Parts: sequence; C-alpha cells; structure tokens
Amino acid sequence: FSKNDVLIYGQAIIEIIDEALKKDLM
Amino acid sequence: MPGREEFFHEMGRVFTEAQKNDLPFIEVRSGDLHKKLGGYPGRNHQMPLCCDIMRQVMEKNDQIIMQPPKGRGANLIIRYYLPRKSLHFRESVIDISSVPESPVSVKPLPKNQNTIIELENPKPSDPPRVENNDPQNIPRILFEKRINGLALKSHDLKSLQEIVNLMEVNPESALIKIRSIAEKISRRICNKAGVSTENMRFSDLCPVISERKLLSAKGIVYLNNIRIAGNAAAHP
Repeated sequence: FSKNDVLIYGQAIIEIIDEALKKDLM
Repeated sequence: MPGREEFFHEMGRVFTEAQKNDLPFIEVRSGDLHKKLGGYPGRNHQMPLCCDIMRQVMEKNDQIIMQPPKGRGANLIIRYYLPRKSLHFRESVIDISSVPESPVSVKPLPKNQNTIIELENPKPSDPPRVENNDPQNIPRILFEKRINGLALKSHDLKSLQEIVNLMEVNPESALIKIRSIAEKISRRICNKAGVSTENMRFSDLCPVISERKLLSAKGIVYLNNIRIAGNAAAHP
C-alpha cells in the first residue's frame, strides 16, 4: 500500500463521517 | 458451482451499480464475488474461474490491491476504475454505456500520483499552505485540513489526526487505523439507530447499515472497501 492509497481511503472515511454527521447518526 | 459466464455477468452488474452511484472506483474481492453467486468453496480454496474473470475484465489503469498465494484464492482484490462503457470476455460483451456519464468531480485516478477521490475546493482567499513549493503535497495538505476540521467537531474524532503522521512512515498502519475508525463509526451509527452491536464484527455491521439504509449506497461501498483494505493491510 502507498501513501496515495491512504489518501483515497482517508478521503472515503471523511465522506462517511460527513454523511453520518449530516444525518445526525453520530 | 457458478461458471465463467455467471461471474462475468455479476461483474457487469457490480460495475453498473457502482456507476449509478457515481463511484470513482470499485474494489472487488474474489471471495465476496463468489459468495454472491453461491457455491463458495471457502477462503483457502483455489478459485480459478472467479479470479480469471476478475483479471480478464481489468483495464489499463486498474490495480491489483492484493494477490493471494496459490490455494487462497478468496483474497484477490482488484480496484477497477470507473466509469467504463462495456465489459468484454471472449464473444460476450456487457454494455454499461447506458449508465449516464459521471460528474466532473469523478475521475479515474492515475497511478503513482497524489490524487484523492474528491477534494474540497479551497476558498480563493484561503489558499493551501504548500510545503517546499511541491504541488504533489497539495492533496495531503487538503486532507490534513479536513481531518483537523473534523477533529475539532468532536473529541471522539481526534484519532483521525494520527492517520496523517502514520501515512508518512507506514501506510499499512494508517490503513489499519482508518479501518478501526470506520468500525467505531459503524457501531455508533447502528447504536444511534437502535441496533445493539454487541458481539457483532465489522463485517456484520455493514449489512445492517445497508439494510436499514442508514448511509447512502456510496457510503456503504466506501465502508466495505475500507474494511477490506484494512484487513489486507493487517494480514499481507
């Protein structure tokens, strides 16, 4: 795995958190 | 036991579904593909048909994320970049061009470049700080900025900040950390929806979130991808 992979998955987790926050699920 | 044609058509269905949800890429694990079609022979079994089809439908930019040793075929993981117009195998062609073109923000990610799925546009008045004037650092800086913003929102999200340092020294550890955070968030989402997650594994939480439509299809695919990548990083 590379640093670029971490950026991709890191961005994915950010999107999940954003969505959960918007839906008041966290 | 499913044959080549069944695996091929299932791949077509997976791509069509992913494109409908505007995903920039989709990661497919051979074991999961096999489980969907039944006749799953177990993780230590050779799966030449399934793996063969997965490799046959690869295009130029697609990447093999994990390649299992012989006899452990369940863990072949391939990242397929989207959108794509059709899928070919011998004389068979699946047309997936009827799926609308993805929006501008969704692009195939070129290999070996610092690119991330979608970047929050920086405000013109607030340009990102560029270290060493190297444009390749910009995605990392923007990522760090988003992480720091989320960490400020909640004390529970402070562990996100560890990802930035870990990714510089050990990308595998950073991915394991991301997986761990994703699992924690999944439990919280389920609990908030009134589902007890006691004795449930991360792999059990994803179907619950999906069935109850707690996250969008895109979010659920991201969760699954993070789980798979985290497992692959922990057990190379």
